[in-house]
Amino acid sequence: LPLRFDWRDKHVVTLVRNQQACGGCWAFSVVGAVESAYAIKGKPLEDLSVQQVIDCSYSNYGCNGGSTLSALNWLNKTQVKLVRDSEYPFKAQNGLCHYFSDSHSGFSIKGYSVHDFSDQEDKMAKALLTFGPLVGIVDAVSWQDYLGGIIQHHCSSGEANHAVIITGFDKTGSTPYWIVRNSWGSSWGVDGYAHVKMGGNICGIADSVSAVFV
Amino acid sequence: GPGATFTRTGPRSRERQEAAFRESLNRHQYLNSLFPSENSSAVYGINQFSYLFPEEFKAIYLRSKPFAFPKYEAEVPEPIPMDGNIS
Repeated sequence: LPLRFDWRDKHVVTLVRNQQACGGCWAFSVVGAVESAYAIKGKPLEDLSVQQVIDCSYSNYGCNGGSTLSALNWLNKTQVKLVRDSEYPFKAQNGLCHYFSDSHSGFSIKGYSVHDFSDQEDKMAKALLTFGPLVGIVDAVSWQDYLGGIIQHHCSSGEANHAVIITGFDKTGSTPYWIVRNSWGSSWGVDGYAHVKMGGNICGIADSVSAVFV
Repeated sequence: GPGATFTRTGPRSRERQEAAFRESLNRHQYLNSLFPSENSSAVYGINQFSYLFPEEFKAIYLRSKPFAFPKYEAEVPEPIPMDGNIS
């Protein structure tokens, strides 16, 4: 494993987005992972539609909540092609699903994996290198007040409640940490990111980890 | 409602916002006081969420449903046959 790795350095991670007052973190994290998976395969890096997942992922509740697992399962079962954000922009509230013809260009997934990597965060780091940015679910109650630095206390692995994307890790300092992309805008945290200590399953970051295959 | 649940509670009074902000200040002081010597540790303070009580923040932003995922099991390496040639 390298001491430091961040998929942003490979220019395959889109900019931080802002879910505003919409409880759609689960959709932002899944779409972000699909965007990166395609970019890693050499496709242009571009924002895909989160609103499409919010409106159309019928086993979820849109801005009132959802699960990354249900969203990935929906994408995989229906083979829905995610369209560009410019075609189906985010509006921070639930709406009616827009359907597109099969000939309409878009980005579907070939599969996904879900694992509990708790006590195996080194394996999780290998998965990150192998598959690209990972979807994670954390307990983010204490993230309300986070300004920066490495989260290593006050963050239980109790009840996961917020979906994020893990884009890298940094083990060069005395405290190794995960580099975690959030969806609360770039003014929150470290340019929209959080740094969470590696090891010890801080915030439950290793409990529910998904990878997307395209 | 169409948006996040927060709109269901309607507009928030100024008093409520100020009370939430004061509670946030106290919380920041507590969170920052526990491990002052750890220079790389997280810092907590005023941001766009400081006008919300924790329960309001959670009701709007923390709406991902947890699921129990299968424990990751690294592939068990194939046992090398006794005669040594590896298929």
